[in-house]
Amino acid sequence: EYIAIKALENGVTLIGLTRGRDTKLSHTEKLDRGEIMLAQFTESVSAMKIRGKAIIYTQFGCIDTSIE
Amino acid sequence: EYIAIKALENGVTLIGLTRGRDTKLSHTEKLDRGEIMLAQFTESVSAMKIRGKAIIYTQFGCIDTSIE
Amino acid sequence: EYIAIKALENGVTLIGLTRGRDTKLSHTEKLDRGEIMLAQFTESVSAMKIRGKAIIYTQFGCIDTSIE
Amino acid sequence: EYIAIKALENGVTLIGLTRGRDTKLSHTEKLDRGEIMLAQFTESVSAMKIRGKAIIYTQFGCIDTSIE
Amino acid sequence: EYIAIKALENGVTLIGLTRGRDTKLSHTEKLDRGEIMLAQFTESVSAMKIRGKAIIYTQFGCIDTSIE
Amino acid sequence: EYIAIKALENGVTLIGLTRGRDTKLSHTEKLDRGEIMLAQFTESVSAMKIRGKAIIYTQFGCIDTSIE
Amino acid sequence: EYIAIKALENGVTLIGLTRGRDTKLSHTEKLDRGEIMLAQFTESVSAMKIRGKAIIYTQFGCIDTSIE
Amino acid sequence: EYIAIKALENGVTLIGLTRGRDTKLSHTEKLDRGEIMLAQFTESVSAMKIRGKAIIYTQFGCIDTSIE
Amino acid sequence: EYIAIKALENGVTLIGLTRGRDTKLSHTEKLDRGEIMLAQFTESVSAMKIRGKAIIYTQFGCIDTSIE
Amino acid sequence: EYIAIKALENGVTLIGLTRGRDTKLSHTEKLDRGEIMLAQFTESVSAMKIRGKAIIYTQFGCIDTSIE
Amino acid sequence: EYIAIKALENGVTLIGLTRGRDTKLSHTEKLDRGEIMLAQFTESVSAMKIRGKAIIYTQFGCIDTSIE
Ligand SMILES: N[C@@H](Cc1c[nH]c2ccccc12)C(=O)O
Ligand SMILES: N[C@@H](Cc1c[nH]c2ccccc12)C(=O)O
Ligand SMILES: N[C@@H](Cc1c[nH]c2ccccc12)C(=O)O
Ligand SMILES: N[C@@H](Cc1c[nH]c2ccccc12)C(=O)O
Ligand SMILES: N[C@@H](Cc1c[nH]c2ccccc12)C(=O)O
Ligand SMILES: N[C@@H](Cc1c[nH]c2ccccc12)C(=O)O
Ligand SMILES: N[C@@H](Cc1c[nH]c2ccccc12)C(=O)O
Ligand SMILES: N[C@@H](Cc1c[nH]c2ccccc12)C(=O)O
Ligand SMILES: N[C@@H](Cc1c[nH]c2ccccc12)C(=O)O
Ligand SMILES: N[C@@H](Cc1c[nH]c2ccccc12)C(=O)O
Ligand SMILES: N[C@@H](Cc1c[nH]c2ccccc12)C(=O)O
Repeated sequence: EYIAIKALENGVTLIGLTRGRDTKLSHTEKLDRGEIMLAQFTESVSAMKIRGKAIIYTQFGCIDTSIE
Repeated sequence: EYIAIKALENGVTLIGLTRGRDTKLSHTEKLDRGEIMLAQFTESVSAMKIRGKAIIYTQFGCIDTSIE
Repeated sequence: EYIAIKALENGVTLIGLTRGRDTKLSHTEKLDRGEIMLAQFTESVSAMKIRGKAIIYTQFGCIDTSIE
Repeated sequence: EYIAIKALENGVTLIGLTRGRDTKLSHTEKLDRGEIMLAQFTESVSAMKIRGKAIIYTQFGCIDTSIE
Repeated sequence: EYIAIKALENGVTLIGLTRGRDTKLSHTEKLDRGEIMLAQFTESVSAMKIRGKAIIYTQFGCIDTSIE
Repeated sequence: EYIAIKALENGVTLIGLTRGRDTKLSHTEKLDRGEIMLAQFTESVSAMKIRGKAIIYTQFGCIDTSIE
Repeated sequence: EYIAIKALENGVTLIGLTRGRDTKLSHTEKLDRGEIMLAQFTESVSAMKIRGKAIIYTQFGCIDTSIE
Repeated sequence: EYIAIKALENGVTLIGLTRGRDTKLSHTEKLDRGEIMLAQFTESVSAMKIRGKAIIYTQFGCIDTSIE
Repeated sequence: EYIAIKALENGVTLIGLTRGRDTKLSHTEKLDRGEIMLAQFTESVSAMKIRGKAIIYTQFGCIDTSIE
Repeated sequence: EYIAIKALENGVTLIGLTRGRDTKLSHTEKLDRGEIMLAQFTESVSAMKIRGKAIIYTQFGCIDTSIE
Repeated sequence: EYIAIKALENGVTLIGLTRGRDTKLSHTEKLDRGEIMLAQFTESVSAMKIRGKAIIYTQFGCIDTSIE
């Protein structure tokens, strides 16, 4: 299982949250405008959080972070 | 199996409930407006609860928390 | 395998029934209007019962608890 | 594998029949009008019987207990 | 693998035949008009026979026991 | 893997042939008009033969024993 | 994996060829007009040959033994 | 995985090539006009060659041995 | 996984390349006009090369070796 | 699981991020205009980042790195 | 998982990159105009690079190496 993120501005953040009984920050990746990140769920990461203007590609289709 | 949540206001809450004989709070994540969270079912979490104005993306399609 | 429940009123109840030779209450979760619950079948829960005004999302499509 | 049952009247009955060489009653669940039950096939239950006015949701589609 | 049977009259019979080198009656279940039975193939039952006015739901679609 | 047979006359025959190096009769089941039989391939039966007026439901669709 | 054969005349032949380094006759089954045979590939049979006027049902669709 | 061959003339040849480091003839089967052969890939055969006027049924559809 | 090759001229070549750290010729098969070859990927062959006028049938559809 | 990248200019960068508790650079591959790279997720790489003018082919469809 | 490459000119290059912590050249294959190569991902190769005028067939569809 992987998802894709397209950053639409500088400073988009992808946060990986730890798998297990505790939920902490595993890793935070900064993305700049136009960069594309592909990230799997792994033994270390079981949840992700995205902040900033971006498009997230998932098995449910595209999800845009903007709210009009 | 993962689901996606798009927070439409500040203070949306994702609650993970524990897997096993007992059902307690495993973790509570706050989401702010425009943030997107992707969360798997895991060895620790077998049920989730969402409160606040949000769109939940599941294998059944989109579910909106608002009631018309 | 998970299902989703959208509570359309306060006090919607999701009851988990125990897996095994005996069928007892494993857990009862109260949902308030607008809350969404996602629940898997697990080693502890092999049947569920929903009471109250709600929409249940399953692999068979949406099931509404109201009668016409 | 699970099925769903929507009770259209009070006193709908879901009977679980035992898995194994013998076929006996494993559990009988009463459902009231508007209640929804989701039940898996399990190590204990390999057959089910439904009595009363209800709609059964299966992999073959909806089955209504009424006869025109 | 399960099938579903809707009894259209009283006294519909579902016969389970034994898995293994011998083929004997494992169990005979009587169904009354409007009752619905869901039955899996199991370690004990590898063939089934239905007598009486009924609709059988299978992976091939609906099969009606009546002849035009 | 199972198939379904609808007998269109009395005396339809379903023959199960043995799995293994030898091919012998494992079991012969007689079906009467309107009866429906559901039969799996098993550790004992790896081939089947149907005689008489019947409709066979398979993964390839319906096969009628009559010739034009 | 199974295939189905509908014999359109008497004396249709289904030949099973042996699995393994050698390819010999494992079993020859005669079919009469209107008979239907369902046969799996097995530990003993890894190839089959059909002679005579028949329709063979396979995962690729129907194959008729007649030429134009 | 199996394929099907319909011979359109006498003397169609199906050659099985050996699985393993060496590639030799494992078995050659002659087919006469109208005969149908169903052959699996096996522990002994990992490639096949067909000569003569025939139609080959594969997961990619029908392939005819004739040219234009 | 297998592919199919239809030779459109004499002398079409199918080359099997070795699986493992080294990539060498495992086997070269000559095909004549009208011949059809079906070849699997195996423990010995993890890549293939086709030279000459031919049509290759793959999971992506048909690929013709001719240009424009 | 693999993805494909088509570089639309010189100096497109594919960065592989390490699988495990730490997230570091595993490998950086430079691509020139017109080059195509196919890359799997592996035991070493669980996330990828692409910089530069390119088209990324994923299970969600094509993703273009340009923004307008 | 395999991909296919059709070389549209002489000297098309398929480069296999090594699986594991290091990413080096595992093998470089030259293709001439009209040649077709089918290559799997393997224990030795987890990424591939194609240079030169070619069409790459993948699970995402055809990818042409030419630009505009
Ligand atoms: N540590 C949690 C992270 C998590 C995954 N899915 C969740 C859903 C809700 C809350 C937390 C989570 C776990 O692995 O289970
Ligand atoms: N602790 C429960 C949580 C749960 C999952 N699905 C449920 C459905 C109903 C009630 C509780 C639950 C379990 O793991 O089984
Ligand atoms: N304790 C039962 C609960 C159950 C699951 N599916 C059912 C269907 C009918 C009756 C009871 C059940 C079991 O695990 O099997
Ligand atoms: N005890 C039986 C129950 C059963 C399942 N499917 C059936 C079909 C017919 C008759 C009985 C059954 C068994 O486990 O096999
Ligand atoms: N005892 C037989 C029952 C059976 C299953 N499928 C059949 C088909 C034909 C005849 C008998 C059977 C068996 O397990 O194999
Ligand atoms: N005894 C044979 C029965 C059989 C199955 N499929 C066949 C096809 C052809 C001839 C015989 C058979 C076997 O198990 O293999
Ligand atoms: N004995 C051969 C039979 C066979 C199966 N598929 C074939 C294709 C071609 C020639 C022979 C065969 C085997 O098991 O492999
Ligand atoms: N002996 C070879 C046969 C083979 C299968 N697929 C091929 C493709 C090309 C050349 C030879 C082959 C093997 O098992 O691998
Ligand atoms: N020996 C190589 C052959 C190979 C397969 N796929 C490839 C792609 C590119 C280059 C070589 C290869 C291997 O098994 O991995
Ligand atoms: N080292 C991390 C890399 C990673 C994968 N998916 C991610 C999502 C978010 C942040 C980091 C990651 C891991 O293997 O889990
Ligand atoms: N050696 C790397 C090769 C690789 C595969 N996918 C990648 C994506 C990005 C960078 C390198 C790679 C590995 O096996 O993991």
